[in-house]
Amino acid sequence: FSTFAGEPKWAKQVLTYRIVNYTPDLRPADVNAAIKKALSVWSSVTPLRFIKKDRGDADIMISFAARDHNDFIPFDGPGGSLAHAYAPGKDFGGDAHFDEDETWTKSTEGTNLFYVAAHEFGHSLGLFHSKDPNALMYPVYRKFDPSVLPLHQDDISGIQYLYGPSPNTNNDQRESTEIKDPTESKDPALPSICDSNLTFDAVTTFRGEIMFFKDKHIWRKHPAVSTADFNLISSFWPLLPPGVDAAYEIPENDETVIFKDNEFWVVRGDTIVPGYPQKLYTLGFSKDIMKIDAAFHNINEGKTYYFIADKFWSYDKRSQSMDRKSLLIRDAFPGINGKIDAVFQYENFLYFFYGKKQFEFDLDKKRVTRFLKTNFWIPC
Amino acid sequence: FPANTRQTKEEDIQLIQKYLENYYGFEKDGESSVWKSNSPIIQKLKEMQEFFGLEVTGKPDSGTLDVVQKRRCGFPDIAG
Repeated sequence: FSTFAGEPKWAKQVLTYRIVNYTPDLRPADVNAAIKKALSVWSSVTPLRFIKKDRGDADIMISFAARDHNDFIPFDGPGGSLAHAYAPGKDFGGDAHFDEDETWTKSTEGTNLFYVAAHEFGHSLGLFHSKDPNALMYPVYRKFDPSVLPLHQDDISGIQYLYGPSPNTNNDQRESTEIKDPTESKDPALPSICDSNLTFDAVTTFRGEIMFFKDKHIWRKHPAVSTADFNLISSFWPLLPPGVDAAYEIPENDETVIFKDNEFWVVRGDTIVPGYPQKLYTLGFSKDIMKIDAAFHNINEGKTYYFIADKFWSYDKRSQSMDRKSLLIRDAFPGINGKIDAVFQYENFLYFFYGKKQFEFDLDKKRVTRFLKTNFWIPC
Repeated sequence: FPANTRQTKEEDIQLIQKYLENYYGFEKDGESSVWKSNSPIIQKLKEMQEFFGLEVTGKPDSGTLDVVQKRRCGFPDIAG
């Protein structure tokens, strides 16, 4: 393997990518899947994670174009040069361009988009061409077996030279013959937003969006946008465990607090604030409290509420004190009886989730105003 | 026959030269494009043959032509 001169590489582990335009040769969903799968080839052997963006700038901008396309390397029509990508860096750095004069396919006929994209993203991450004719980073396009992970040991050695191995799988990826695309609906373990029995582990606002946690995935929904993004939690925070218990945002600090068992993490954007996780008792709980069910931060009151079974504690930011004694949930939130799964505040309402039900609670009227389905916020 | 062969040969030479420009940093100018034993283009051709594990002849032989006509990544094979 070889790297670019000066060994440029990304200084962060979570990278964003955006598909700027689409080839007419394939359905957009097939392009999305091929690109996602090509990126997961590299994330499967490194700590790197990739987040898809639908607008604005991204680290890896992906586009299709023919002939001259505003960089210094025009394409050459059908055949010959298929695509190119730039070494890590700002502006053009990391971007990948695909020659629209090729016939892009998702089979072994024509030019397979997944296979070419996996090679080009090797460049986007800092790898140069390899002389090993079996390596993915070999410059010449060859027929390949789509059921086998396209990475050769030479590629894995190269990318791990730059970024180290994946934190949660063994180094040798050659046993895994198939790349599991997290969005593949065939995977029975994937939660479905259309499931009428859907429950959530935690829900929180997050920089203007609402984040719904379920097992190892999150749905992200912006109230003003009709669609929701579906990501692996690890694509945001690789070191966060799946199946979180609770989460809440403190918008004024641009912090989101995420709980699992008797620990909690504070994140800012896609970065875990150094010094976390910390133990629950450091918040003022007694040491026998081993987990919380749900939490929200009331920005108007400056208070944070923690729910455990049918009780809650509140922490007053101003006096910096936690309630000495717990109170019954139903006393402060009439109509909300018993243990809840999740809660978040949106405008002047609270949304309590338990089981398949969601209760809207009006903070002014101090009563439940609507019964909603769990997936009310996300279009099925 | 000779005419055809000569034309094909010319096309092959053009194809290889273009390939060396695109992927091996060969910079075409009057002198350097002459195919003499130690001319720059021969050096670049040997670099390419070495990269692909071909016999390093410095000649536009069939093995070299075969590689040159294959689809590939548009990024160079040597650091620019």
